[in-house]
Amino acid sequence: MIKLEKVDKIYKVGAEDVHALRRFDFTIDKGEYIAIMGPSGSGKSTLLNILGLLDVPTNGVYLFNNEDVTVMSDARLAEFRNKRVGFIFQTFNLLPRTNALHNVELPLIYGKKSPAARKGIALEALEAVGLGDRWKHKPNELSGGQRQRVAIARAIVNEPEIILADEPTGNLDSKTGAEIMDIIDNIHRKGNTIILVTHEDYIADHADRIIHLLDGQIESDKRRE
Amino acid sequence: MIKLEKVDKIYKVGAEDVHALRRFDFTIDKGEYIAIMGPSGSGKSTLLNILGLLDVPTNGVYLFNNEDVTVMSDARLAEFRNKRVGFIFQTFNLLPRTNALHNVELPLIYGKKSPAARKGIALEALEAVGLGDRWKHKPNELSGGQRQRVAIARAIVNEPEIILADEPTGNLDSKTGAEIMDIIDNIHRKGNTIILVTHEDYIADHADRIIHLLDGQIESDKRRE
Ligand SMILES: Nc1ncnc2c1ncn2[C@@H]1O[C@H](COP(=O)(O)OP(=O)(O)OP(=O)(O)O)[C@@H](O)[C@H]1O
Ligand SMILES: Nc1ncnc2c1ncn2[C@@H]1O[C@H](COP(=O)(O)OP(=O)(O)OP(=O)(O)O)[C@@H](O)[C@H]1O
Ligand SMILES: [Mg+2]
Ligand SMILES: [Mg+2]
Repeated sequence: MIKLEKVDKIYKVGAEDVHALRRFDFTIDKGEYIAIMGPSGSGKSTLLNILGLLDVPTNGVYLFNNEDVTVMSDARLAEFRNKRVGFIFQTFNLLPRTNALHNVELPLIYGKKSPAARKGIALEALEAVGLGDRWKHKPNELSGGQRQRVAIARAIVNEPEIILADEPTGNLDSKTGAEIMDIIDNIHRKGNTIILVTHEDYIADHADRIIHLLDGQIESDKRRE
Repeated sequence: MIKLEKVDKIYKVGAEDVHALRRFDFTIDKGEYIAIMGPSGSGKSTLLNILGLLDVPTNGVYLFNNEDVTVMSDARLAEFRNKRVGFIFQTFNLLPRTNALHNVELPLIYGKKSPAARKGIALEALEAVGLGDRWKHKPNELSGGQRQRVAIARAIVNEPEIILADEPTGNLDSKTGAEIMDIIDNIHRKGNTIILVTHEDYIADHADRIIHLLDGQIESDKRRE
């Protein structure tokens, strides 16, 4: 379903080249539940950004259902980003000037639902992450873990087939983190694909397959028995 | 050394009052090593912001060395914030348009050192957190955990007496997190005061005293034997 072949990601900083991903080969089938671990700076967010079409490889190929994404039409790319993929960012990336409800509502705006239905769906997503009573708050009127949960609610509100989650429990206490993992596990049970970056073993243990990165390459790739 | 007496922090959101801290009593002596834990939204960052003079109580008193901070002169308050306290923010708060070295150099700018000495000290702080080869990168050219480490280097560069750290290892793998805890433990051994917010028990175990917050109040306050 998703295939990276010999992908390089090279950033230029001044005169220097930073190799964030190196000759990266990676295949993911529909419905898999994958955890990606590795040291700070090893390429996890870079990999997720490329998978979510938020960034492009410097070299190599990204095939989605055997189709090269670089030759997909703009309409197909937009549909992929807005409807098929839900992205939970490591630094949340909420709109600062609007409240939690509107932030969560955003992915629904291009769909066919009425404004009232959108608000109802967004409110349910906020209730699912324990923030039903915080919908009016703007991001700077929320705690760090609350902002993270708004970002999670926004990623799941469109019921996407693929969840790309970059450290979704990094700012959460263990009880709230467990509630979020219940939501993600449920999405997986419905047949969807989960790719989760985490540095916590007990979070990675929810996945069926654990991949360790080191210096922009795969160091190990193990399936659970 | 630090005393909060019957402190309330009440935010207004539209017509609603949010009680982030409620009748909060808290005493910290010089040289203590305290961990603050509690659920997402329980008031941990609010408490740290008040202790670091980045926010003011709605009611109640904050005494620093028996002096009410609200009657301190502006010069004394500035000295407290810039020289006596090092603050590691939950969301890093780096200057986006300048590189890691300049971000770390910032607290030194009001001191008496030469520009060359400031750069050398800032570079050493970046090397101490494993980022000596990333000093030219701007925040958006760094990974999440690298930005967190720049925020840590900036907080310690002035050798402050009090470190206020809001989830300093939240974006770090366990090995890098352990390296950061070594740095913080060392600062404590020199006689300084550490107040650390974390949701990880193994990080809290570095402290001598662990405080649990719930709904803006202290639920438990235990010293290690
Ligand atoms: N500027 C603000 N305006 C309104 N409410 C706020 C504001 N800042 C914080 N709050 C609310 O105050 C409560 C405490 O927030 P705080 O940031 O201290 O929590 P926290 O314990 O640090 O949580 P986390 O573990 O998620 O970082 C939260 O319920 C939050 O919604
Ligand atoms: N825009 C950029 N320009 C230059 N270098 C970059 C850029 N983005 C990332 N890097 C570098 O690429 C490497 C990989 O970054 P990435 O964000 O993928 O790491 P990560 O594994 O997510 O780390 P963390 O666990 O700290 O979040 C890092 O060394 C980083 O400094
Ligand atoms: Mg990352
Ligand atoms: Mg907080």
